[in-house]
Formats: sequence, C-alpha cells, structure tokens
Amino acid sequence: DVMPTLDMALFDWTDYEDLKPEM
Amino acid sequence: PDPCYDENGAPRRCIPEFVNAAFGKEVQASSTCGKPPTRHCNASDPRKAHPPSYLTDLNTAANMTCWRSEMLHHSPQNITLTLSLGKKFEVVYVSLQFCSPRPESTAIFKSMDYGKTWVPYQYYSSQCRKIYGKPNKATVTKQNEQEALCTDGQTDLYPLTGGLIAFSTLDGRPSAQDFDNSPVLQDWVTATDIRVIFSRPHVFRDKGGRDNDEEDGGTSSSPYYYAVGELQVGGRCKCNGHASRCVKDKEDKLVCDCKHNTEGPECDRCKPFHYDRPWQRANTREANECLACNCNLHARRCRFNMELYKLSGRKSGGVCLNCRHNTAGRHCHYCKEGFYRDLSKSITDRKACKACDCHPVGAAGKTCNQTTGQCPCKDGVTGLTCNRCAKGYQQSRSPVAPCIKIP
Repeated sequence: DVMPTLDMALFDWTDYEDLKPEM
Repeated sequence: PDPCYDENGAPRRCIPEFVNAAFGKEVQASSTCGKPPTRHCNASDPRKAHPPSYLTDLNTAANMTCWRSEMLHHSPQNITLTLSLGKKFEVVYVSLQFCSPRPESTAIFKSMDYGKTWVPYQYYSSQCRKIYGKPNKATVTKQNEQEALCTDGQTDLYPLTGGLIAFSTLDGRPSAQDFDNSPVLQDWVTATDIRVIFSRPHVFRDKGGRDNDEEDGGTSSSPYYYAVGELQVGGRCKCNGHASRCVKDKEDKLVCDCKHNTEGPECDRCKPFHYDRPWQRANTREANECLACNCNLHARRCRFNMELYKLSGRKSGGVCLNCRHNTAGRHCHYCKEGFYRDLSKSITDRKACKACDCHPVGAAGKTCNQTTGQCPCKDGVTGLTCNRCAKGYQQSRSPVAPCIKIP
C-alpha cells in the first residue's frame, strides 16, 4: 500500500517563513 | 590511398616528396647587371638580360640561363643572393652551378624565422681561417653538429664555367644515421630562407701583371663578376611526419596538408579537442598522432594536464572543460551534484544524468545519491525523493518534522 504524497497545503509555515520553499 | 594511413586505416608517418624547393621561387640579388646596360648585359633586352629569376628557372643542358652580377671593381665586395622558401623546409642540400668561375670564398646561411635572423650553414674558402675565422675541414662531433664548417674544397678556379658548389646539410654529421631521434639535426636542416654570400673572387691579375690578392690585403682592381646558372635547394616541405604534401592556403601561402589530427603550417600542434597526449613528431616506428579527449560526448573543449598524463603512465592527460548535460569529472563521466546516473541510459546519452528532485519539505537536502538517486529523507519520510510518510507515520503541519509517528 503506497502512502499518499506529502500535501504542501497542510503545512503551517507560520514559524518557518524563512524555510518556506517557492511553490 | 592516403600515405598517412595504412591499409587498415591506422596512422603512419608520412612526408612530402623530395623537391627542389628553390624552383620557381624569387631570389633577391644584391647586384644584377644590365642597369645601366653594358655591351654584354641589358636588363631591358630579354636576349641580353641576366635577372635573378634565371637562378631558379628551368634549365636544360642546351640552354643554361644565368643570373649575373654587375661588373665589380673592388674585392672583397660581398654579393648576396637571398631565397625565401615561403615556409619551413627540411633542407638536404644547397647547390650552385656557376656560369662564371667559382668564387674563392663563399658563405651559405640559413634563416629559420623568415629572414629575421641568420645562422651560418657552410663556408667555402681557400683561406678559411683568414676569411671566416674557421679551421679548414674541421671534424663534426656529436657536440657540434649544429656548427657551420669551412672547407677549401669546391673553391677551385677551374672549371672556368659550369663549376659546382654543393653543400649537403647532413653529410659527415654523426647523428644523420639516427635523424628521427636527433632534435639537433632536425633543427639543423630546418630553414625558411637560404642566403649565399660571395665574399671574394679568385685572384685576378691587374694590368701590371701583379698578383694582388695577398699583397694588398685581398683587394683587387681587376673587374670581375659572379654568374650563376642554377641555385637548387633540395629538401622536403617540413610537416613533422604528419602530412604527405604541402598546398597553398587561402592567402596563397604554402602550408602542410596536415593529417593525424594535427594543424599548423608545419603540423606542429594538435587540433582543438585532441589534447589527450602531447604533440610529437611522427617517426618510422610511431605516427604519434594527436588523440581526442574522452568527454563522453558532453564537452567540446579540453586541455592537456602533464601531471595527469604522467600519473596515467603517459597514456592520457586530457581534461574536459565545461561538461554539459549535468555531467562532471575530467571525462564528463559522472553526474554533477544534484543529479544522479540513470543506469538505463549510456553515459554518452544526453539524458544520462537525471535531476534528484528531492522534496522541498520531506528531504533533508537537495543532493541525492549519485548512483541510486535516493534523496536524504527526514525522520519518518520515505520514497526516492522523500515525498511520502513512512508506514506508521502521518503528515503533520510542521515543515520541520513533516511526518510524525501515529500514536
């Protein structure tokens, strides 16, 4: 059973704005 | 068939044919008769003209055309003939056939830089020491193979016409038998120009009947002239064993028709991208052709590195420059950082290297394993590009720990 790919929309970047990749 | 390759297509030494390099070429003479006209010489009358072009034209036994100097009234008075060969030749002999009596003292020079500098080739004189400061008939040893010698041979007054001066560049030089392995003699026979200087005529008796050659320090008031029917320079167009002929280029200059991946007027360097080993002259055993760098079709330029060449046991020293298609290394033989090798494709394929494509959140870096393509995954993340949570993990909201253990 293959796991779903990571959903970028679920991540909360509030504390990690500097790490946020360009999408 | 191309003489530079054998029947199997393997390169082999090739050399242009032996020619009279002087034939048809222009000769500059410091003195030519007929201007103003005299009884025997008139530059404006073809039947009585003796221009320098007669030195290198076609002569037949029946019709020897001769260059002639002006009538000279003082001796010594140097008369110079300068022949430009137009490119480097490997000269085997220089010969002069006279229409006048042979000079008593003659010097032959050569230039290797198109007339900028001159080096003596050979002296002829009945008084070598006095005229040229050289001993008569010195022996050549391996230590002085590039030295001009002086001889009293070929200086006889007789025959009064048709006499010869012939200088063989290799005659009597010890390394001549092993010419292929003698850079000294290879250099010695190389010339772009030949110059002949007639320094002194034979003794002439003046009106008083006095032999005035010695008593007045070698000066003579008896008029004389020099006349030469043929100046020959026997040799081969110099191509270092990498061409079988010389041809005229777009600028009408004589150049070697280079093979073996060489180029230059004398095939004296390797063609671009053929720097895997140093340029070398070809010899009878080895063609020493220039070899292309091995860049797996990913680079157009390379350079030679002597250190690497020595380390490889003198086999390969080429280093590829600007590897393309995401390749790297001296032969563009592996993938650059951020790419991995697609083993289903040949290394020469334009798509041999694939981007790692590591997940911006799931991967701990952007560089994958260059062989497998596996990106470094954060804890709990899996997949080639680290784009999924591992079994027993679920996606979190934190981009720092994207997968957390399911409680």
